[in-house]
Amino acid sequence: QEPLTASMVAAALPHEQKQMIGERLYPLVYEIHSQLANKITGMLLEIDSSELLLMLESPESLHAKVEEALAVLQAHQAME
Amino acid sequence: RKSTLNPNAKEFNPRSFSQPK
Repeated sequence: QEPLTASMVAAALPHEQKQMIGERLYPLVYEIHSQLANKITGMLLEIDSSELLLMLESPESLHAKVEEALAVLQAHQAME
Repeated sequence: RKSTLNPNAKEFNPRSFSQPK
């Protein structure tokens, strides 16, 4: 699978852009946390596309964001 | 620092990814 580039994303329709990025992001998130991969990917997709593209290229920053999303989710669940 | 991530975000449903068994 060829890497997703900013120009590929820019060429897509606005509602397709996040889906395109999500398709790449989901398997990576799934490797880190399979049970919450759908939820965590959905949370990460609210981040700017340009930042998401950088995260796809950087396992360290992706990992940090997944951990951050998990912490936010756990804090949210604890409040309910 | 407070996270900007939203715990109420909609779940993402992949079209193409098949989950490994």
